[in-house]
Amino acid sequence: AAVVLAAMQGVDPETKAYLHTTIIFYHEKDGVEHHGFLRRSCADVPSWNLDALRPVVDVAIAQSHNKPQADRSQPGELDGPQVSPGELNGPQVYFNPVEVFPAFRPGFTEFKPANITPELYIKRPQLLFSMDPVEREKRKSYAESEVLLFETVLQHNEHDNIVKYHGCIVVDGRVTGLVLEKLPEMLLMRCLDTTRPLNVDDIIAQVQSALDHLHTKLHVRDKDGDKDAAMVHVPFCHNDINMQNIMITKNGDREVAKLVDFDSCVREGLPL
Amino acid sequence: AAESCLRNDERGLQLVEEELRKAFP
Repeated sequence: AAVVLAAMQGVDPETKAYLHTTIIFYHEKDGVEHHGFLRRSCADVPSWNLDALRPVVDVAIAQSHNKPQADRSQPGELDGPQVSPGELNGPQVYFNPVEVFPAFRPGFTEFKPANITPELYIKRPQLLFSMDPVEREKRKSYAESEVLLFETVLQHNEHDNIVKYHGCIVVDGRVTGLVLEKLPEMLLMRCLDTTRPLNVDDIIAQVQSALDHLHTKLHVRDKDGDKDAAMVHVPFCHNDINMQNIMITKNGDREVAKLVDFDSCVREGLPL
Repeated sequence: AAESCLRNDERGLQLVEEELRKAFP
């Protein structure tokens, strides 16, 4: 098993936007010590090369080895206590799918994984904090709310500035992923490249148009897929408009904004 | 509650616009 020596997160000094995480680890195999690092970064962030990272790794290793045994008390540190199941470097945890994934309901659109193309993206639930039963239940409810919204509302009320939904991935009667159009760039990351001008007025007008659509123009389908006569022009609120939930794609030379992430989207007046 | 729900979106868009104008003055 590997032991984490240090973990660092990089943020943009001006926008405070997340850029990358680096994890430096140690493991022993056949009596030989190995050190390594894992790095996760957002798109368009220049990668460090190994030479730049080496001094950081060396310092982390030296600090870890020089610590008195008594101070090595954090789970996952070199010679520290055993980590619990589900923790970083700990034993794997198996969840009951019923507690994690929403049920596939009759009338939902199943999308077969074999038909996935490079133009599509599968949104899957993040399970990182699902060890906590309260958090697990919350996340399942977000996933439930989002698939229901795509299936009964957004699929039948498409808009140029809202991500297109193609169906859901189903495993053993549970919805394990949503199939959406793949969108190349998050608005947050687009803003880091100021060398390319951005038509701010146009982007804001497009997001406003998507919001007007959500707020005033939607109808809801009933369980048979028919228009629900009582549910016409139902206002919905996105409730999580921010730089990370707007994606940017291109239509010719024009940059097009698309709203994503509808797991907080509810009918106007309903509690979040 | 309904009014504040719509205001949520308006406020969100307002903050996005501020960020964009900062990045692309």
